[in-house]
Amino acid sequence: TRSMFVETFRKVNEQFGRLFRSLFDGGKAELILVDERDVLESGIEIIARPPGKKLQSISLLSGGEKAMTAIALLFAIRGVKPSPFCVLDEIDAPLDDSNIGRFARLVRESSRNSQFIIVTHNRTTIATSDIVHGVTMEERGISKQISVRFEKEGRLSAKPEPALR
Amino acid sequence: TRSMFVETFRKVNEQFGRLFRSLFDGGKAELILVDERDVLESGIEIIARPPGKKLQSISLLSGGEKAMTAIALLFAIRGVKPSPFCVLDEIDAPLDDSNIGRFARLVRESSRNSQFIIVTHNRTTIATSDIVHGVTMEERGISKQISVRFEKEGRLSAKPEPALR
Amino acid sequence: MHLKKLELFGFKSFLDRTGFNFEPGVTAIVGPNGCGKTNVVDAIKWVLGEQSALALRGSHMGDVIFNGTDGRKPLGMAEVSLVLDNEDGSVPLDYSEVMITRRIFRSGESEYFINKTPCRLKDINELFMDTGIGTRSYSLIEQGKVDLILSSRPEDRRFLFEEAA
Amino acid sequence: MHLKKLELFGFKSFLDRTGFNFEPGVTAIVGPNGCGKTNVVDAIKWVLGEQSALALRGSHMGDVIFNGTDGRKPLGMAEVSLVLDNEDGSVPLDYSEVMITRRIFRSGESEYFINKTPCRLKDINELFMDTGIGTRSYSLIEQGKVDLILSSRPEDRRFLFEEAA
Ligand SMILES: Nc1ncnc2c1ncn2[C@@H]1O[C@H](COP(=O)(O)OP(=O)(O)OP(=O)(O)O)[C@@H](O)[C@H]1O
Ligand SMILES: Nc1ncnc2c1ncn2[C@@H]1O[C@H](COP(=O)(O)OP(=O)(O)OP(=O)(O)O)[C@@H](O)[C@H]1O
Ligand SMILES: [Mg+2]
Ligand SMILES: [Mg+2]
Repeated sequence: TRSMFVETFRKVNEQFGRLFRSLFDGGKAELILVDERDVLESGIEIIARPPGKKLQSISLLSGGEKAMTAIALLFAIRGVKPSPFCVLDEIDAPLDDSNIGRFARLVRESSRNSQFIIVTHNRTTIATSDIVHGVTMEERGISKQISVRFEKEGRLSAKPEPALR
Repeated sequence: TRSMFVETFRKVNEQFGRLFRSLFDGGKAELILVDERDVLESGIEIIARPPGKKLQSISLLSGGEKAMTAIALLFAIRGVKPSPFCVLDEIDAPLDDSNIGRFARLVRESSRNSQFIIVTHNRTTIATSDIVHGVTMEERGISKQISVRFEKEGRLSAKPEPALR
Repeated sequence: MHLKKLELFGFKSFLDRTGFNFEPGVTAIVGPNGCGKTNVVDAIKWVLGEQSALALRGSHMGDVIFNGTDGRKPLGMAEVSLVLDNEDGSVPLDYSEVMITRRIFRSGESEYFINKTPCRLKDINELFMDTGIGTRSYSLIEQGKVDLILSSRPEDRRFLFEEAA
Repeated sequence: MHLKKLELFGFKSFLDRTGFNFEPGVTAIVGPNGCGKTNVVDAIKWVLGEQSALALRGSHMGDVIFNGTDGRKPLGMAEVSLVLDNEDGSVPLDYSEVMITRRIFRSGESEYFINKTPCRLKDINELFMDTGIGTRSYSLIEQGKVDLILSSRPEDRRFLFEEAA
């Protein structure tokens, strides 16, 4: 199982580097085993350098850069061993428009192998989905599901709810 | 100083309840001293009940409801003892459009007594400001300040940057 | 293998029986702050066997039962059913659809069902063992937690890789 | 009393001398992810005397000095100046404007100035003692921290009230 872990680590590392470069349009990211001699116990260090910037501790990255780096890593792990579905609750909250577009494209791409259920307030993210379930509380405190908008071939054309931004 | 604390606590409590009702359009919120006999050491419990809903632990509130409750409390404290300026970094991130409007109105109201500096990605929040400073990185890794849009009487009329949502 | 339908009945803010249909691809769940979107995510975690009330934002499991509003009385039971498409046979049952159901009463007792037949939680875990459903923490990212993987300590990050190995 | 101007020079991603003018009322700071907005917030904390590198997302104070990009060399010094309007005399100095400046070198040594005259941090703290500047933690809410007051323990919340008392 030591070799299983090393192999998984190697594959995730390779995908992480590739996804990071794709999401950041350049730069470099990799995973480092803190203690290479003790692979089954070693912690895992994350190195990430957005394009043009100098390498620093990931703590100095911005809120949006941290989210994009975490997304690259999570999707890298998914790439190595996909699970049938993935639920994401408002993970696009810290992202600006351009990064939300990249995130949405990554989700679309990955949705060929996995089903995605995404809670979001963002119009771009919503526009890239196949089905939209609205949740409302017309009667205070009571949740109801409403208006599924559903376009199998092509994008959502209905106007988003006033509650969305 | 025991009486100073009790008096401050009472005033903050009163403003907290009022601001919460205003931000949530109803409901109820208050602060409770865990140990009333030991006012100078006692912890402070927060009770919050959005309109129509039953009272539950604040842990069960939604992301946006928690943010609005925290905003009510922070602005209540400010109301009792204002500081000359207040810096807010993306605190509108978890809010939907309707709550962002309420938050923006609260900031406008409070800005009569304090100066506000708000980092935001949101167009509504930006539209309620008096000055907008753009920060860019045309040369990668180098920050510059650009395009201050400034309208003393009335709202911002310039079109927001493409990086904003 | 993908999710087909989620049904909530008396679960948190979903007083009445409410269904969400899912398709392969991307499903967006939208709505204003506090309307119940994260409660839907909680329902998925819960029906798959979540044992920690804290992970569902409560302090005891009974917190997931609809506990009333200004206009409605609390319920005595909550129930969630999840229907999975099993056309690819990844779940070792001779059905093209598998439904798992979990019920809880005010006493705190949970009941589990596979295709409406009572079973133990253990049976559900064994059923999904090879599919990764319910066991891979990178299948569900909670609100506000996306960059937890970056801020966690190197030793604490390992488990994600171990799950993928 | 309000902020008039903030000037960054070699502070984090602000290689060149960069000024931000502030007016009473509401100032918005906008721009894409990673462009430097939170770095501006860090600069305000830092010039007011922040002693914790962690609070500035770094591991040692030298992390605030511009450390180069692909195309630029690192600097040996960072400097931030903050100009305050003192028309109302709330700062006990006979000036209508008060400028505080902080410099740091790679050695980690900080220098402080009031109106370009060298002083100690202690002098700056005493100067602002009655104004609440730099001392009231409810004057600055960091990115991602708005609901910290709700998730913190009752005993840990006290300090905000003590500051307001
Ligand atoms: N047992 C329960 N009975 C009734 N209502 C409940 C129960 N548990 C939680 N709620 C309500 O559910 C609401 C929270 O819903 P949820 O967290 O799903 O919101 P959300 O749609 O995710 O909002 P946001 O966009 O702010 O994250 C709270 O207002 C809470 O009062
Ligand atoms: N000492 C330094 N020298 C050069 N660049 C630095 C330094 N410290 C931090 N940075 C850079 O500053 C950037 C972070 O900027 P900041 O946190 O201000 O972004 P932001 O505008 O707040 O973005 P977001 O909207 O994502 O929160 C990082 O990319 C980091 O590389
Ligand atoms: Mg939510
Ligand atoms: Mg930031």
